[in-house]
Amino acid sequence: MHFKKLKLTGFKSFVELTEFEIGKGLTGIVGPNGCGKSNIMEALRWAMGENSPKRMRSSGMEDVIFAGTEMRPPRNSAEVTLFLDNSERTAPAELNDSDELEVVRKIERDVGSTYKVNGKVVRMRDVQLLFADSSVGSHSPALVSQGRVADMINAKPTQRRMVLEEAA
Amino acid sequence: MHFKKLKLTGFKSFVELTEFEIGKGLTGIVGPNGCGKSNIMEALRWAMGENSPKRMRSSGMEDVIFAGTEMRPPRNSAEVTLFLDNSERTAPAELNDSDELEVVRKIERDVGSTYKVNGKVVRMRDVQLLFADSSVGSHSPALVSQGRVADMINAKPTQRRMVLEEAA
Amino acid sequence: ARTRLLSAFDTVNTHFQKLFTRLFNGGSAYLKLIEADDPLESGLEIYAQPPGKKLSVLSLLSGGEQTLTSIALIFGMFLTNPAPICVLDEVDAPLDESNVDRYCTLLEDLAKETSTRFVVITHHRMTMARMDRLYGVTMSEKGVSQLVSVDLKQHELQLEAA
Amino acid sequence: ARTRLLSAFDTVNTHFQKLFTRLFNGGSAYLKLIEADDPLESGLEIYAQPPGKKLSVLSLLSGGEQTLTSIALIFGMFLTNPAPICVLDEVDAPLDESNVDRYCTLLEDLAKETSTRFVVITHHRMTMARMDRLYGVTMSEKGVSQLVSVDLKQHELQLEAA
Ligand SMILES: Nc1ncnc2c1ncn2[C@@H]1O[C@H](COP(=O)(O)OP(=O)(O)OP(=O)(O)O)[C@@H](O)[C@H]1O
Ligand SMILES: Nc1ncnc2c1ncn2[C@@H]1O[C@H](COP(=O)(O)OP(=O)(O)OP(=O)(O)O)[C@@H](O)[C@H]1O
Ligand SMILES: [Mg+2]
Ligand SMILES: [Mg+2]
Repeated sequence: MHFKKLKLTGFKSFVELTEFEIGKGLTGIVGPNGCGKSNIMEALRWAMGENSPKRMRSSGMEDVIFAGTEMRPPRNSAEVTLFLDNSERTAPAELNDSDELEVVRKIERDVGSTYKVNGKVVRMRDVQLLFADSSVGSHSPALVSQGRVADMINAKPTQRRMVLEEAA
Repeated sequence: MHFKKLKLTGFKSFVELTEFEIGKGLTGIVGPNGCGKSNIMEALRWAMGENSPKRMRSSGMEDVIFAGTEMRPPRNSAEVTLFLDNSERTAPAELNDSDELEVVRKIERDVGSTYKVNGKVVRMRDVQLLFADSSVGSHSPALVSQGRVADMINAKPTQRRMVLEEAA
Repeated sequence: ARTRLLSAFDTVNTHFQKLFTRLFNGGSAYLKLIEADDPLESGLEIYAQPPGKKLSVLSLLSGGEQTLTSIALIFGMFLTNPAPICVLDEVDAPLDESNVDRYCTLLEDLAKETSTRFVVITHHRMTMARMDRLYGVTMSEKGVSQLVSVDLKQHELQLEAA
Repeated sequence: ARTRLLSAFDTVNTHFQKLFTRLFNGGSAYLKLIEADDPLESGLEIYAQPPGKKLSVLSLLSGGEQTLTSIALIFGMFLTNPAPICVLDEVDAPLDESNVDRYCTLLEDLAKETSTRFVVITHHRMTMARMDRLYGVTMSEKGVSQLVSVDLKQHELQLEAA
């Protein structure tokens, strides 16, 4: 399974529709402090079923919805779509009938999150399993958030062992 | 009171006698990872009477003594001298009789630390008071160690209030 | 102790607000004692509003914005009780070029406004170029540090050639 | 669970040791389970010996050495269980130029050895120049992020001119 593209609308500072292609090899993201680089990574983690607001630098999950600026009103919903290449047919059986998978997560104020895969409504659990099977997921050690290396260095030995267990 | 110069021997990776002039304005220290930049700052903090090994990235105070390399044997002692300009005569009374102050801290394995000011043996308390009077000291918020900014950001609000109290 | 903390809080807060606006070229920020009625038991929270953005607590800002805000707080405490020396160990690491520039401008201003001597450890070329003098630490013999004084002009030529 | 942890420990440790020597251009390092006889209650300690230095625990190394050692551990875990995507958010911030170079070389090697796609967020010019493609995020309208694809050649010219 390959990650091909990410589409964001109303997610944190990406209020307008934004498409991010994930090509083979090394893709760099650059830009000034506070411009939204880490938000892209959080959109990826969120679409894979992240359910802890703390890992999204938020106090509640609704903090991911565009909160407005001095010039624009806040939005009521946020949506992220993750496009996956499934031509090797490695997805779980009930989702494995096509070459491409479109995983959509949407959140609305006071309503909560809904997940869809190729247009079909699914549970959070289904999405988390889809990614766990290909050894990536919102808790994967392959997603190294800003400050995570410093946390590993300052962590107590027992906390580091727990990270090792997650990687197993 | 001005800080003029620092002299190190056998202190961490500075095994040979090293002199560091502290001029007016901005003095930069550069060099590759692991070459000894942070060790210079620790030498300054140590000479001002730091008595917590943890703040010196050590498990015991003797960890500041040159521990040897593949080519050189370990040393038995470490010594740091701090040269201060006291021409404004702001030092505490018993140390205030000259234009220049030389604060020396020396540590020997299995013996412990000794302090001298202008050749006279003094207690750790005397050295700490000398610096506290000029609102600097080994715990001063003006000494921003590597990683301290990240600690402030991740600190709980009550820990931040304690930093404010130290600055008061 | 309570009155001392409250008066230190006021002075630091005043300095912090001015320094934040200087470092961010606009916007505003303030400190607040929270979580307890007794100041000695309370917590210190930091609220910041970078230019054009909504006000939020420190934890919702980006990595670089949090660093710049913390630098404003550190210098706020420093100005409340100016020390004869200030040492900054790789404080500019998470900053982008334009924020490094503002950090250096602030250092230059503070060096002029006070008689404090600043020692700045950095890997940023821009910060190196703004120093009055530069020392290099080398480990030509593995595990043994040596301090050398660097001729600034020479250093600039080497950086350009790299 | 115990046998799974022990076998993961062995695999990660083997990868970690090789990656450490690659990143430091020499030296050696290893992991150890400490503090308890039962692996599920134990702690993971990291021992490292940069080239020419004495062996010590992670906490006695310098800031940059600790970062590079942690990167070796992170990639050690990654290689134990390769994921289709790997995202690295400003992991190179504390590194000097020669360590940034080794970090980039390792990334290039891993991208060739596996089919993993890497997304690398950075402020280091050298890292930017080693990417296969580059996206810039701007906030020309304050508080609103916009993603633009950057032409690498164009970007290099701008950096040189700066
Ligand atoms: N729900 C939201 N609505 C609008 N803006 C938001 C929301 N959540 C976060 N932001 C904005 O996103 C910005 C942070 O972006 P991000 O952390 O991605 O920056 P960055 O590019 O990673 O910067 P750095 O280089 O400093 O790490 C904050 O300044 C914040 O104002
Ligand atoms: N007692 C000691 N004897 C010999 N060497 C020591 C001693 N204590 C620490 N060191 C060495 O000093 C080095 C760390 O130096 P320091 O932390 O000053 O590096 P740095 O220049 O700040 O690097 P960075 O840019 O990565 O922060 C370590 O690699 C360690 O080997
Ligand atoms: Mg970021
Ligand atoms: Mg250092």
